[in-house]
Amino acid sequence: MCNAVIAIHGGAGAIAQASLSVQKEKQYFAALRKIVSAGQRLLAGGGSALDAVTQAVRLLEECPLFNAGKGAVFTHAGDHELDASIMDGFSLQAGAVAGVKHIRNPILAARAILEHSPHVMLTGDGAEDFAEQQRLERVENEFFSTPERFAQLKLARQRGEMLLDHGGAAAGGVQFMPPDQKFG
Amino acid sequence: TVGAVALDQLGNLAAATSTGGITNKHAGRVGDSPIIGAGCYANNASVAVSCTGSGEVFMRTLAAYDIAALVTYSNLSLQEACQKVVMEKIPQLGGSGGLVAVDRLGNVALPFNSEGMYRGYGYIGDAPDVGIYR
Repeated sequence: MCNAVIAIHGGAGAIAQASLSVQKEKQYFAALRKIVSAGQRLLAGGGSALDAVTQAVRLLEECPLFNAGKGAVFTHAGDHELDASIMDGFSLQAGAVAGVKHIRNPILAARAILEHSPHVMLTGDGAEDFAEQQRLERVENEFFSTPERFAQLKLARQRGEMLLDHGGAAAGGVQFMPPDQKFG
Repeated sequence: TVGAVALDQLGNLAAATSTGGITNKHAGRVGDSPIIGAGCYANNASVAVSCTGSGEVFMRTLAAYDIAALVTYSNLSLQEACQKVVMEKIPQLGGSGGLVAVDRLGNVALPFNSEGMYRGYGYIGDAPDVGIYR
C-alpha cells in the first residue's frame, strides 16, 4: 500500500503578507485545510487519486476566494471564460474544457470528457453542449462574479493591462502582466 | 487558478487544474490550465503535476510534462526537477508562478517563484499542512 497523499494550490502571485488582512488570511487557511482534509478522508477510505483531485478542484471552484468557478476573474469583455483539465496517471486518459461560460464546475466537464468522450479537449459551445448532454449543472455567467473580482477588472482596465491571479484588490497587492496588449 | 495532485493507496497518480484565467484577458484567450502537459499532467511511471502562474510561459516550456520528463529521462528527484523548471527555466522566459507535484513514491513538492502561493498537502492520518507565503 502506498503512502497516499493529496496536494492542492489556489493560485500564485504577488501575495504580500503585509497587505493581506488577518481575517482574509484566516479565511484562506481555513479553506485550504478544509479541502486538503476532504481529500485525505477520501483517500483514507480507499478512494482513487482521480476522485480525490476531482473533489478537491470542485471544492476550490465552489470557494469564491480562488480564481476558478465561483470567484473567477473577469475577461476584458466583462464576463467569465473558464478552463479546466484532468489526467489519470494509470490510464493516461485526459479530459479538458476551455472557454466555457455556463458550466458550474468545469472540472466535472473535464472529468466527463475523460470518461465519456473519445476526445481530450472541447472548447466553447461544443464543450457546453457536451456538458449539457452529461447533465452537468448549468448556471448563468453572472454566477461566477464577485465584487472583489469586478474591482480587479476595473483596476486592470484603468491600467490597460492584464492582472495575474491574486495580485489585485482581493489580495491587497498588484501584479500586472507586461504591457504587451495581448488583450487586444 | 486552482489545482490538485494525488497519490492513492494503490499507487495511482492523478492531476487536475481549473481556472478563470487572468483579469482583463482577451476573449478566447486560453492559458496552460486546460493544456495537458503544460498546466496539468499525470503518469503513474513518474509524477502528477498541476501548475499556476503566467500561462503563456508554462505553455511554451511544457512545464508539467517537463518535470515528468526530467524525472523519467534524467533521473532527477521530484525536488530537483521542480527546482529546475520553476526556479530556473520559467523565470528565464519571464514567467512567474508555481505548481504542486507528487511522485509515485509519495514525495510532494510545492515550489513557486512568486511572492506567494496558496497551497496545502496532507498524507493520510496527518494534519493538513497549508501555507501562503514563503
